[in-house]
Amino acid sequence: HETQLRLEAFYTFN
Amino acid sequence: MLELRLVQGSLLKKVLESVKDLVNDANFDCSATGFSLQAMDSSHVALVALLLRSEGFEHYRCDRNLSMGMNLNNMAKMLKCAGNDDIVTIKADDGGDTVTFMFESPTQDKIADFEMKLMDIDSEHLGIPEAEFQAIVRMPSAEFARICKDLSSIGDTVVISVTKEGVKFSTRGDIGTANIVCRQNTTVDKPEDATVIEMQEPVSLTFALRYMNSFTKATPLSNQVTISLSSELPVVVEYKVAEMGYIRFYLAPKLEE
Repeated sequence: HETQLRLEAFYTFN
Repeated sequence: MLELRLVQGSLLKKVLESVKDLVNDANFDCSATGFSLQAMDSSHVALVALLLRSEGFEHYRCDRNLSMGMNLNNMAKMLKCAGNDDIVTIKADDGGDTVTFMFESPTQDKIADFEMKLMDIDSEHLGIPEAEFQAIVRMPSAEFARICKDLSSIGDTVVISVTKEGVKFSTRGDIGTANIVCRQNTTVDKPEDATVIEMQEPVSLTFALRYMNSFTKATPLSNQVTISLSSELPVVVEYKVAEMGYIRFYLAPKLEE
């Protein structure tokens, strides 16, 4: 099965 | 005081049509650089980044940096009232709580203004560093849209793999599997029909087709789309907006458990 990653896993909030 | 006059008003109509289903509310930021937006979808899986550079406007006045919170569906409703050949002017006062869209017909015989209420939005800006991508695919945008639409009738996810053979789009579902391979093709009559694959190393990533299909609503903006891929990074799907900027969609991958 696949897990959907969120963008926060790659980028940080400014 | 902000006053932005865009002769090709249809560009703004197309931009709104391409983002309104992905993002509900967003802050449009106006600065000397241009008119921009960065917003995530509610599940924080996809992000849209828009830039319309100030040089692309016939008249661009932005006395100080301004952030305007707008409901994109409402903005799209107002822009739908502009004719495709209309000149669109966006006006706002510093500290005001409304924005005005003015539509002028090319012959100046009809002038309309629509005033929309602004809203306060907590902006969540992500810092997106410039990245080196393992593979960059440039292809006709209509072809990419067709592939995403076709595959979504078979499965929910697409595996995009770039090798020296080309770029492969694959899906699987209850009824079976599908694979579509596009090879590099630069021997075309029109440059917009070309498929160009720049590969540093092979890469393969899995994405939700629902989001990819949503991104393809930007197809009317540009004949070509650029898909930038790196393992361990969200994909970037970019459409140029005439000569004045871009709309980029970022989508976080799915991971095999």
